[in-house]
Amino acid sequence: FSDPASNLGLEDIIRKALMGNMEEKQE
Amino acid sequence: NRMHLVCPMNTSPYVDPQKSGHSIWEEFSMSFTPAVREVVEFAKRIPGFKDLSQHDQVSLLKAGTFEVLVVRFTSLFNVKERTVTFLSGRKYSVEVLRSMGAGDLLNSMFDFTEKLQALNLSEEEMSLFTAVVLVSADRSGLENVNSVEALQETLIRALRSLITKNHPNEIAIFTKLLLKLPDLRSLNNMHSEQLLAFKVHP
Repeated sequence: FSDPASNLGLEDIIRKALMGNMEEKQE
Repeated sequence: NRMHLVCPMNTSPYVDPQKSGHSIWEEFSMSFTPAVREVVEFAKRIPGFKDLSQHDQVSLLKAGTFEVLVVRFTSLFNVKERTVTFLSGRKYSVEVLRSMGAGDLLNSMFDFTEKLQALNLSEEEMSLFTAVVLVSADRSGLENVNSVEALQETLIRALRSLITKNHPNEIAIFTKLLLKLPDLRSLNNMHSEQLLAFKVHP
C-alpha cells in the first residue's frame, strides 16, 4: 500500500477520464 | 472498526458499522469520482497540457489531484463558523469532526483555506493558480521533466502577469501564492498518510 493514489483507484479514474472512456458513455 | 470517514468528499462522515470495509471503500470512491473527473477535465483545458506525454499527464494528475481539490473546495471550509460542508450539503462543526477522529489535517486545511481566501483572488486568478499547482515538474515518475518544466514556467509567468495587472500595488500576492505550493504539498502528505491508515485499517 505504498501508493495512496493507486489505493484509491485514482489512476484508473484519471485514465478513463483522459481517454473519454466509451464503456462509461454506454452506461 | 472505523465508524467515521471525516472527508467532505463523502455525503456524510458517519459510516454504517454493518458494512464491510470493501463496500465503504466503494461508496467513498463513488462519492469522489465526479470531483476527480472534473479535475481531469480542468487539466485538459490547460493550454499545453494535452501536448505532454500521456504518461506524464497521468503522473501529474495522480500526484496533484488532491492539491487541486483542496484549492477548488476551499468553499467547503467555513473559516468563520468553523464548519465543513460534506457532499450532501450538511455542515459539521470542527468540534464534531474532531470527536470523530479528525486531527492535524483538518486544522491545517482551515489554516490553508483562511490564508488563500484572504488573498481575494478572482475566478481567473484561482484557475491559473490551480493550473500551476497541477503542472509541477518535481512530481515523481515524470518521463519528460523538461516539457513539464517549460509548461510550468509558462503558467507561472502568466500567473505573475495576471496578478500584476489585477493588483498593481500588491505584487506580494504573487509571492504569497507561490508560498502556498509547499503548504499544499504538506497537506497532500498528511492526506496520504490518512489514506494509508484507512486502507490498512478500514
